[in-house]
Parts: sequence; structure tokens; C-alpha cells
Amino acid sequence: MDDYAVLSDTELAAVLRQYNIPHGPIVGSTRKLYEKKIFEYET
Amino acid sequence: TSQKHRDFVAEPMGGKASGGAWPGIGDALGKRLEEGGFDKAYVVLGQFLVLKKDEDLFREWLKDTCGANAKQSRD
Amino acid sequence: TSQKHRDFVAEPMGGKASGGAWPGIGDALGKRLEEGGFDKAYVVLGQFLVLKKDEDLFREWLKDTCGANAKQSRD
Repeated sequence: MDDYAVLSDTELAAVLRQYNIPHGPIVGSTRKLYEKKIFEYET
Repeated sequence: TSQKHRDFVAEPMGGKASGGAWPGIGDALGKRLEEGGFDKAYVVLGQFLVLKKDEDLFREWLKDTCGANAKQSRD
Repeated sequence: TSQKHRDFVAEPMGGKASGGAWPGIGDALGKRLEEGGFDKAYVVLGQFLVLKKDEDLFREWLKDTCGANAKQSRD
């Protein structure tokens, strides 16, 4: 999960779009949730 | 809906404490939410809005943040 | 207050687009907000609530997110 922490918000949003994961803006209170969603998608 | 739910919706969102006062969220979960900085109803409402009112995302966030199970997060 | 402000507060928060329709936020800043995922007024409201309605924090966030200057973020 940690390797997503190095991504910028813009990069993270691009991965969410690439994986077609529904999402809102990446802010402090949502970032962890979206990193988890990507991790789950990739695993 | 439960009495708790009726009480909750009866008062304005502005000053609502979170924690045990919420339908579905008992004292234990409410405590964890407060520890996570979500100590007022409007802050959790803000999180729902920032998640673009997506119920699935919101429920998942609630589960991750305070361990709410499916029923609790639905309530 | 500006006409833009009066128009903005006149309609319900629910469906409001963000962008140029906001007092203080012109098309350019609105575009950047939308690119950041804040494409509706209620999402930005959500961020304000999550920041616990702290105006200084919110203005700082607005500056970081779309480059709003002091006057624009105050408006």
C-alpha cells in the first residue's frame, strides 16, 4: 500500500480513472480510502 | 426508522455531536470517529459530500474509519 | 455583495456546478477546481465542512488547489 503514498493527488486520480474506480477529489480525508481501492484492484 | 433516527433528523445539522447520538453508530464507533477527528455530524456530512454522495464509498470509508459493519453503516 | 453572490445563494446547493458560477472564483480558477474533482458546489462545501468550517484552513486549501488569491478566496 505504501508505494501509492509517493504518488501525487493528480497521479492517484489518474490511476483511479484508469481502473475505472468511482471517486471524488483526492483530499486529506479521502486519500487513504482511494489508495486502498487501488491496492484492492491490483491485488 | 428508529427513535434515534427521528431525534437525529429533528435537529439542525449545525451543532450535532457525532458519537452515540447517531442512528447506527453506537458509543464505541462514535468514539473512534471522534478520535479520527470526526467529532461533529457536519464533519461526517462533509466527508459524504467530498465522496460525491457515493453511498458505497461512504460506507467503505465508515468501515475503515470506525469499523462500522454493513448494517451499522447502512443505518 | 455582487450579483454573482446573490445569484449563487438564491439557488439550492444540491445541483450547483462550480467553476465560473461562484463568487470570487472565475472561469480559470473554476476550471482548476473541476480538474481537481471539485466539479460541484456541494463537493467544495464538503471540503469546507471536513476542514471544520475553519476559514483560514479553507482559504489555504483553496489557494493550494486552484491558486485563488486572498481576495478571491475571501469572496
